[in-house]
Amino acid sequence: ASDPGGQINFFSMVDNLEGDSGRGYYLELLIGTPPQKMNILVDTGSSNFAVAGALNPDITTFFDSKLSTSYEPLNTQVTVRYTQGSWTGLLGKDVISMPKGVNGTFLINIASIFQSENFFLPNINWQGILGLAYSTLAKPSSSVEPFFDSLVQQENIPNIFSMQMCGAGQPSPGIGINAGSLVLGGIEPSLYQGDIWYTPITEEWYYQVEVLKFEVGGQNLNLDCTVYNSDKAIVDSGTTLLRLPDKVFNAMVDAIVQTSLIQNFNAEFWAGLQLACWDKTQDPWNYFPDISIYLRDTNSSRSFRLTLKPQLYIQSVLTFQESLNCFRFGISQSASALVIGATVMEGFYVIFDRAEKRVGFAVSSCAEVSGITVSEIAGPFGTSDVSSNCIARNPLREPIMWIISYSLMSLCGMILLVLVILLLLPNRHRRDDMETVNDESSLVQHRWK
Amino acid sequence: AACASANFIFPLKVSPAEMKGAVPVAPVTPKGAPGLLL
Repeated sequence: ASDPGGQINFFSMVDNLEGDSGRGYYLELLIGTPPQKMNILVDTGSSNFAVAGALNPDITTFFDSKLSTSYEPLNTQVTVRYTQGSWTGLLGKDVISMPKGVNGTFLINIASIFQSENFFLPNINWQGILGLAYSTLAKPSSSVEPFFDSLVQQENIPNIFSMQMCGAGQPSPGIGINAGSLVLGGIEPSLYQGDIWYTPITEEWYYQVEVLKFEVGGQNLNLDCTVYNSDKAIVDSGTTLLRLPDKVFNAMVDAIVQTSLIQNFNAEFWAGLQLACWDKTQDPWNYFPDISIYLRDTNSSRSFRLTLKPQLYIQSVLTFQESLNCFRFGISQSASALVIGATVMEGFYVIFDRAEKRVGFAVSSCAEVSGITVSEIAGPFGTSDVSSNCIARNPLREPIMWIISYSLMSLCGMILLVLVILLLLPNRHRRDDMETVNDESSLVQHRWK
Repeated sequence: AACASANFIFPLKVSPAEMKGAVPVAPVTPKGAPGLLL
């Protein structure tokens, strides 16, 4: 393994995840004293560590803080809202350990969920969430130290983790055994093939990256590259599909329809409302094009290309159809962001190198379907055909900017009020003057009449 | 031997025939179909 200090055994973390893209990939953790075993969803798109603190119809177990002698309540209520679903819990601290992770016990912030909506889903086998993004996203404030920050701080491991998700080509919902690996503190060479290509993290909140270009069947989608990054492009293990901004999604579907050799495709398939099923003797994957995503390289004048074969985005789904194989479209539209979710991540070993502020991609050792490798990485490519900056900054993203904006708006309002008052005052004087009748004014008034 | 000679008769890559339209089927769990959105 590639830990230079040799203090961590990365090999013990291989195959420490279970699950699938539809219901998420989860890690087993032991929480509290005596330890309570929980399965925790790995989410690189949020920053809170939370576990069910009460029973819920969709889960079978929960963390009972009253049974833990090491639990320290912080008496703070916290609510986290996701793209879909939310939960409310109480903040506290407790010790955790990882049966297949970094050795030792660590004191970390935990939210005990007592109320949730659309967060726990039917048939999931996890009871909590491990947010691995930056503290900027932590709720109720960035002062709540995220799980991985605490781990790096207390165990002095390198500030890097990597993830392999092994559901490519597996029917969903899968059997969820030995479905992937979360390597905390480094990179495990047995989990990838070829070179690792790195793209900069453009801002440390989500794992935000810069997408430069899309190709479908080798043809450039030819949209302005700022559209690909509106309002952000992120790498998120807690999102099942590849989510594309509306404009990109429509262009992508048009390009796939034109390139695919399949006749009369049902429009509802693209919207995710229907599955497409073919006779078991037919293999639809041969009839769809490859999709490529170009990311900016750490050398900003270069880029590299992630290629997804149809096996990654035309996803097999288990149904009760005896003679048919059914598939769903692994790409959906998004009003708010481009999300490189499990659809893409299942093709690659993804390295979240926080120390060097970059995300790495390499072809995953488990991205194989029927002996075919379903992902590719190629580069370097030039960037002369795209803008030098494809990210349109949103100045109101930072809380401080909101405060400044409100202050300026209040100031403008006060100035406007003063101006209105000043405008009204002379008018009143003028009216008073008009009402004062003397010979001269009366004469003038009559003349005007 | 027949297969080998057939390979020589068709040295070019032949593009696949158009595939028949798919049978649309509603997902078993429509609500859960898109998966996670965290």
